[in-house]
Amino acid sequence: SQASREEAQIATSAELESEAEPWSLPQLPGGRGRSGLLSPLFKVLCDGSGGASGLQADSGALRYMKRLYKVYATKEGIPKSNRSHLYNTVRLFTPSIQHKQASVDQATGAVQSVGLQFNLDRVTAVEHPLKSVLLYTVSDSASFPSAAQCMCHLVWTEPEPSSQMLPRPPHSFSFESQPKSRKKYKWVEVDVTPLLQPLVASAKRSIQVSVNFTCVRDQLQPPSARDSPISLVPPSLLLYLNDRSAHAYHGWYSLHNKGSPLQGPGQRGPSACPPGGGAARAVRSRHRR
Amino acid sequence: GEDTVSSELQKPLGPAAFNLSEYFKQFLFPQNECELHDFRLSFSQLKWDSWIVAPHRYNPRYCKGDCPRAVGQRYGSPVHTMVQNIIYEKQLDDSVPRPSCVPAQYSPLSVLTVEPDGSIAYKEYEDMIATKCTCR
Repeated sequence: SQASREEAQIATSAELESEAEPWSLPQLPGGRGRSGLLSPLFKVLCDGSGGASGLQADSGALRYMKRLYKVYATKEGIPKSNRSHLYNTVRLFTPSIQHKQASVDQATGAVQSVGLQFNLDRVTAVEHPLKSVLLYTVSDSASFPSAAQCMCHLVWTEPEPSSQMLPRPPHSFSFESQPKSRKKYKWVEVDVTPLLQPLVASAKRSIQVSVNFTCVRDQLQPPSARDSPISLVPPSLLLYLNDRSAHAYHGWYSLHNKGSPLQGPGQRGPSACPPGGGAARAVRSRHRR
Repeated sequence: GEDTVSSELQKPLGPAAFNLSEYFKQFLFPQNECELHDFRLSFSQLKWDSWIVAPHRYNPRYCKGDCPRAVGQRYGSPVHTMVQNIIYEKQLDDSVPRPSCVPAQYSPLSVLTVEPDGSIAYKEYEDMIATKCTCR
């Protein structure tokens, strides 16, 4: 199956990677070399100056990632063993805003067209994209209906026209808004994996997209809620990646490999998405019997 | 060790310096043997908490202690360790040290960092916490 082929590729490339990767060569942060923890560690060991300094992170983004950290790791910081996803890296990029138009349509609610640019410089060559999500942070939960039919229009605007890439048609899709948290802050995730995959996989360093996001209120809402406009912060981009290098944790590989006798060619491998995939669950129940 | 003990007993006993029970204790309960030690580190000590958001505390642990002469399976040491011990004890070559007490197994660590461009990365790193020691 595709997934098991991918696992085999990852295992062989991880071995190749470990042979080819000169550990002793320090690479300083800021360049496109290593990202995350290793470059600053090398920097400290090489010239004694401390860690990585840089831009402040967006507080909403930070709040979301802290929540994600609690879901994926124990208090001691160890990845939880009950994970079933393939990725060992999650990156959250906040956009720089190119342009913004907002208008309110009585029938469909607020319509915002926002031109966003995401700088993906930190994604390294060994990080393989698995899933891409636009993440909306809804801070004013009162004005966001708990259940609404939303429509998202995405128009890719390339930073520079490239001959190989055909102009992309606008994409629009609708979804039921399922805010992810009951607390003060809510997040709405819009899965754009099929649309973004070619761009992220082509090691594009900058992605420009114009996003229209409309929500049609649920008729059952009280009139007062229906009238108040939706305040939406431009979405961030969440990338789920699999780091194939030797120093990244591939525990899922050994976990899932332990079960490999069960996974014959006809069976699907572990899902690339968070738990909830029907097939993945089906495999587990058979295993129990 | 029997002949060692008997030869020790033949020596004249100095009343003040020699306590038999203490002497036997060092054979029964080896002191300072190779084992795992905790070391809790907080990134604020390194002034890294501005870019390492989680975990707040990190216990990498470390291995420290003497390697016994005949390590055998208790440490999961390979046979090579015993050979090195013999080379060291027979002083066949001064440059060959006694086997060292080093980590044998690790567990991974999840780290949440703020990158220099302001993006946020959750990554899982292999071999970041020592969980078992060995002599080799």
